Amino acid sequence: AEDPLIRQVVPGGGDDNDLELNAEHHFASFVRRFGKSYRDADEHAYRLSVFKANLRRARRHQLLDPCAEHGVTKFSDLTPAEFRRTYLGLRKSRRALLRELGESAHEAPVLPTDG
Amino acid sequence: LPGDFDWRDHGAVGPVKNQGSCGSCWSFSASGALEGAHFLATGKLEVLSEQQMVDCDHECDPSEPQSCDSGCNGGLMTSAFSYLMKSGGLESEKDYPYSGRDGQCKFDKSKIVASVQNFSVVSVDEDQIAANLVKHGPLAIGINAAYMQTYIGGVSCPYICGRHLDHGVLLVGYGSSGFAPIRLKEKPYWIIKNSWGENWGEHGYYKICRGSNVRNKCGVDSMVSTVSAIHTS
Repeated sequence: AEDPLIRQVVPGGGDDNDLELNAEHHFASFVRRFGKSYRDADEHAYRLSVFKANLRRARRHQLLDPCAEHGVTKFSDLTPAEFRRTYLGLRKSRRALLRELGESAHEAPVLPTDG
Repeated sequence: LPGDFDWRDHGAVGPVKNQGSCGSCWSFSASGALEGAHFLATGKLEVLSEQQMVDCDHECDPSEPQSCDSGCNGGLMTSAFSYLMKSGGLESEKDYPYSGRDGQCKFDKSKIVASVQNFSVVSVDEDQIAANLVKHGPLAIGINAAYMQTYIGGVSCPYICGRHLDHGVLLVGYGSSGFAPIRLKEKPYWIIKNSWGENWGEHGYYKICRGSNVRNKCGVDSMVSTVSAIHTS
């Protein structure tokens, strides 16, 4: 029933409450599914708060990226900073990249693409 | 150029791997590109070692000498190719298995199974990227991974995505018709092999849109490198 060409991409409506209510259930299922364990109750509570933030983030991503499916993944108990620090590792500044592309030593020759 | 192409259908792509809690994506991207190039050169798919690069590759970017390959703390695929040209090549995964931790270099030159002949940086042009993919095998690329933390499946095509590159992955193919319901049309996409295990994304793979009106989405076209292998026995 929703107009497929116009979608709300900012928070609003009653979905936030539903998300909060279901978050603990989703978190328990997440912990079971990915075999997560936390050292104590404080850590568990902190990870639950991060998980809730990531549910909201996944929903934002879903609105901004409607062709894909976004939701709970094995990284849902990590803050974006923890995620970057632990799982991403491309060391490259934009400046160096542009300089490198400007160098000809390793530039691939142009290939024909027609026919 | 073919309308659709996928190196997985031609046997040039190994199993999905898992880098664990270690920022070694760059080594998985580099090893995947060399696995493909070695397949093209020899007709044989060898699963290659990332741990060798994690432990032994400390090559620095010539344009930025303070930026050096540094195991779980990150690296760069083109620097890894430079290291591989200097060191002679890569051992197999079996001989130098992945531990997901920085360790002492235990490289044994007598166990090299794949060697780099040359490598190149491909221009920021989607046709050239596709042509190099088809001609030379899977390509090592950089991407902005902001949307990948929550990705489950489908063709990712965010309205807004930064182009700051922070993750190294492997481009293995492209398709012409991923359905994009919001835009009510078929949407072409790149097929990307990631290194976060099979239980992430579409069995370890990510699809991101391509095409003239969405080019360089999440910086996907801006750091592409191709490698060629020499035959070793």
